[in-house]
Parts: sequence; C-alpha cells; structure tokens
Amino acid sequence: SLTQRLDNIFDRMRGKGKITEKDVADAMREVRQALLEADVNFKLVKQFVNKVQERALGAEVLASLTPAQHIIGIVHDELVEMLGGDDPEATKIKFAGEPPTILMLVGLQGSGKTTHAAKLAAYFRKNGQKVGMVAADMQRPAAVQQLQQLGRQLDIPVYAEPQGNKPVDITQRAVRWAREQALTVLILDTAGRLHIDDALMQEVATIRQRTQPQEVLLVVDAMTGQDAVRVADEFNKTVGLTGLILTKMDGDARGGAALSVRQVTGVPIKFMGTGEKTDALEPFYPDRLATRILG
Amino acid sequence: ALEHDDITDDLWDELEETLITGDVGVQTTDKLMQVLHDRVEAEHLTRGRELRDALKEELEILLGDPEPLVFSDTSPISVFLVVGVNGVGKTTSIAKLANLLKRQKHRVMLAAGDTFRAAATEQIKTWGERIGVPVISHQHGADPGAVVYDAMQAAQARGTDVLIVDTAGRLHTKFNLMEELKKIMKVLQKYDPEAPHEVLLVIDATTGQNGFAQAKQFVQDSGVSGIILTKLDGTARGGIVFAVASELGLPIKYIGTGEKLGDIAPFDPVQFVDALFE
Ligand SMILES: Nc1nc2c(ncn2[C@@H]2O[C@H](COP(=O)(O)OP(=O)(O)OP(=O)(O)O)[C@@H](O)[C@H]2O)c(=O)[nH]1
Ligand SMILES: Nc1nc2c(ncn2[C@@H]2O[C@H](COP(=O)(O)OP(=O)(O)OP(=O)(O)O)[C@@H](O)[C@H]2O)c(=O)[nH]1
Ligand SMILES: [Mg+2]
Ligand SMILES: [Mg+2]
Repeated sequence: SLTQRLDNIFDRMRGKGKITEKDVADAMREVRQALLEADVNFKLVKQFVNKVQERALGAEVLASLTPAQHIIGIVHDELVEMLGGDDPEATKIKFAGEPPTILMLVGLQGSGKTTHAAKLAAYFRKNGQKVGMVAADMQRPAAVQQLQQLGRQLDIPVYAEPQGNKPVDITQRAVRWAREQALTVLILDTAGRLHIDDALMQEVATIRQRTQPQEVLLVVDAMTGQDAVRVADEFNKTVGLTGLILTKMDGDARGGAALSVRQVTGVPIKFMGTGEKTDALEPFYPDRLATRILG
Repeated sequence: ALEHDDITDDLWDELEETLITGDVGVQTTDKLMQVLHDRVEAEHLTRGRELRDALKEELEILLGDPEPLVFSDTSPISVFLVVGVNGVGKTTSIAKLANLLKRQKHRVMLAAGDTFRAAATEQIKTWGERIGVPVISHQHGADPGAVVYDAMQAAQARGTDVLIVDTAGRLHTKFNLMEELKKIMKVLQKYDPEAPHEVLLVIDATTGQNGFAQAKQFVQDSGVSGIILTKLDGTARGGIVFAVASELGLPIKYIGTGEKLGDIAPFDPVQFVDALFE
C-alpha cells in the first residue's frame, strides 16, 4: 500500500536526522505511482503531485517524526477536496419549482444507466415521490423491455413507445405524460453512446433542450481508465452535466476515474452504485473514495 | 519530422505519456522504458523514429502471436463459454461471433445463460432472430446450469457444431458468482470433459488497471483461453491487454469495434499497436 511504500522511504533515513528534499521527491514518485495505478488521469496526477509536493516541502513535514503519515494526510486531504468534500450540499438532487422534476441519464455503453434509472426511481419513491421512468433507448435490443421489467419489479410506471419512434420525440411526449399522471419525478433513460459520435451526442443535446431536465447525470463505470476525462469533457461540453453517478463500486476498481471526471467537469458526484439490485444506491462520500483511490 | 529527429528527453516523455494514457499501466510502462533504454545503448539508436519502432516491437512481443479460435477435434460440438464483468459487451460479442461463424458455414446455437438480469434472455433472443440462429433459454430466474444442460441436449439433437454460452455479468470479486460459473462449467464437462473448448473473457477497452485484476481472477476461477476486447471504436486504447497478454499468457482473439453485427474482427497485433500511437 502507499502507506507501506512511504514508510519504506522514510524508514531508510531513520537516525540520519532531517528529511531531505530528495526524500520528499522519492515519496512523490510513490504517490504518483499509486494514483496512476488507481486510474487517475495522467495530466491530473502531475498537477496533483506538484501541489502535494509544495505542501510536503513545508516545515511541518520536514520536522515531523512521522513524515509518511503526514504526507498521506496531505494527499488524502487534497483528494477529498478535489472530490468535492468541501460542499456536501452540491450532492443533493435539484428539485423543480413545479413538478415533475426531470432527471436525465447519459453515458457510454454498458456504464449502468438503465439499472440506475431503476435505482433512482426506487430511491425517490421511498422518499415519498410519485415516480415514472422513460424508456428512451430505441437502439439496444430489448432495452425497452429491460426498463419495463425493472418498472414491474418496483411497481413504477414506465413510459414507452413502439419501435421506430425517435428518442427526441418520445422524451418530449413523456414529459406531457408525466404531467398528466401528476408525477413528481421523471427519470429519462437514454441509449449508451460514444462521446465521439456527433449525431448521437446531438441527440442527447436535443433531448435536453426539449425536456429541460433539472439534472443531467453522467453515469460512469468505476473501472474506467485514462479515457474518463475525455468522455466526461465531451458530454459536458455537448450536453451539459449537473452531476455524476459512479457505478459498480462494489468491485475492486480503485475508482481514480472519479477524480478525473469530477475535476474536468466541475460537477459533483451525486450517487454511487454498489450492486446489481435496485436498492444498491448510496450517497457519495468523498473521504471514503479518497481512501480507496489511495489504496 | 520524427524520421530524422534525434532522441530527446521530450520524446521519452511523449512515449511514456502515450503508454500511460493508453492504459498500459505504470508498471508495464516502466518495464518497457527500461528495455528501450537498454536497446538504445546496445543498438546505438539515435533517431526518434528508431526509438518509436523499437517500442512498437517490444509492445508486439508482449502481445504474443495471434491465436485462432480453438475448435474441438474430438467432439462434434465445440463449446465456447463467454464470461466477464457487467456491461462489457458479452451478449453483443456473442451475436457478432455467431454471425461470423454462421457465415463460415458453422451450425451455431446460443445458450441464454444469463437468467438473472432484466431482459437478458430477450436481448439474446432478439439477436438470435436477427442472425437466424437458435437460442435455448429458460424463464427468468432459472438455474443457468439447467439452461446449459438443455442447450447441450438440443445441440446434439440438431447437429449443431458450435454452441456459444452467454453468462450473466459478474464482478470477479463476488465469490458466490464465481462459484456459480464453476458450476456451469461442471455441467459442460459432464457432457464433454474437454468442454468448454474456449473460455472467452470479454474486456471493455475503456477499462483501466482493474482489467488486469479481472483477468487474473477469471483465470483462477474459470480458466480463460482467450480475450475479446470490445469498444475499440471509442477513444480508449485498451492498453491493459499488454499486461494481460504478457503476464497471464492470454491471447487476444477478437476485437469489438461497434454495436452492429459486422463490428468484430480477428485481433491484429500490428494494427493494435499502431493504433496506440495514432
Ligand atoms: N455489480 C454491479 N453491476 C452493475 C451496477 N450497475 C449496473 N450494473 C450491471 O452492469 C450491467 C450494465 O448495466 P445497464 O444498466 O444495462 O447499463 P447501460 O448503461 O444501461 O447499458 P447500455 O444501455 O447498453 O448503454 C448490467 O449487468 C447491470 O446489472 C453496479 O453498481 N454494480
Ligand atoms: N461502441 C461499442 N459498443 C459496444 C461494443 N460491444 C458492445 N457494446 C455495447 O455495450 C453495451 C453492453 O453490451 P452487452 O452485450 O449487453 O454487454 P454484456 O457484457 O452482455 O452486459 P451484461 O450481460 O449486463 O453484463 C450495449 O449497449 C452494446 O451495444 C463495441 O464494440 N463498441
Ligand atoms: Mg441501458
Ligand atoms: Mg449480457
């Protein structure tokens, strides 16, 4: 672990007295390696390590009897801050002035959007909301059935239209349906798409324009590697994001992609997916993720 | 300009950045950088172009030689078991592979072994209809072992020569799900001790270092005979496969390059390495 690796560096100079700048540089190399192994973006790691190094070269660390712990502390604090630890309010869902509050889920193929539409629906219903879901993925085989089955399991209504209809129209009609049904929360599930597919990126931008959701949440797989930054940046620039959901956190991926997407978009991580069942949704805890990223 | 430029510190940094941002991983990258430094010295390399070519060679070495799909030579039915974590592209890759093999005149059948996820059976049945390949399935919640047993019976009855078994996505860290996979394999082995003839692990190209942990665990629990690397039509380079191939000895057999049936190709190591530098 990083703690052990830093201990090794500083144990080596026990009895030699002061820590030198070289010792700190060695420690920074270990921090860099730990963050890259955790899938934090390469460029972000550079900036981050420079920031930590500045603090680590401060008098406190150089005089410390436990420099390894001190440096880990600095790294942990910087991670928590970058993950949005300083603003817990930001992680709340923004409700509409008048119902329904609309949440739109977007992201790459297979990231967990459909499953999390259902999880969010269950979550809001538990909080007393009248929820509906919209099956707007018209391209993946049986995508509509997938959301409908989840809706049946949860006893939550799903708005769906026949094959051949366009998502930009379906979602618009769904909002009208939600008002007719007096729903207070409407969740739009969209098809997985590549950030470099212009036509499909335009499609979600149009859906957003037409439905005016309160939240546009990028669903990101916790095991995503270096590409996370580019994906998040494109979605944010083309569609505009208000938040992030980090999925499959029940695995052992370190989750460094979370840091990268949070940093490049500036939007908060609102939820974490921690399993395949519809109750596996947790609020986001920055300090827990910071510990996990550090390994 | 790289053709005639000298090797500079900037070039070393640029190559390191290309590898790390391609998800090759810091440890594999460090090893490659060390090998390159040794080669520059031993071979007196001076041009940037020579260094880049040397790196491409070393990357190709890590991937090993291309290996084709293994068909059974003792049984009339070759069984391919497709495994991997959630959402990586197993079901879609099975449809693509089935289509490919059908065009090569194989008699293909699919087993809908994901009885857990919502509409998983409907998804693979839709693909089966589109390709014109029979799909054996049970109701939602059935024992996947029972589906596989049924499929083997049906395959024998119908003169099938390739049976591809879809399984539910499962995180490699979930003990009971990995045990379930072992049970599925036992059912196959009852029919033919050599089955499955391929255990194809599907890895998503957008996956970072966790891809190695996935491969390592599946090798341990189910065994893996080949990798299908999907979603290379995105901007992720799938660099984790260099470590997977070289340290676990796993051949990459196919790549997925999109969501349509035709978006599959046999793995070409030279093209793959070139793409890393594009
Ligand atoms: N273990 C685990 N599995 C998850 C989680 N979220 C989703 N999954 C699984 O991941 C797979 C993909 O989930 P989907 O909801 O179909 O993903 P999607 O983004 O809608 O996929 P596309 O619509 O094809 O883009 C399924 O097997 C889900 O059960 C999670 O938090 N943990
Ligand atoms: N762009 C792209 N998308 C792909 C590729 N392969 C699969 N997909 C998409 O990824 C999503 C998930 O594919 P599935 O085949 O359902 O993945 P899976 O591994 O069977 O998922 P689970 O059974 O839920 O674990 C779907 O939207 C597919 O269309 C590929 O090569 N490129
Ligand atoms: Mg979906
Ligand atoms: Mg599947």
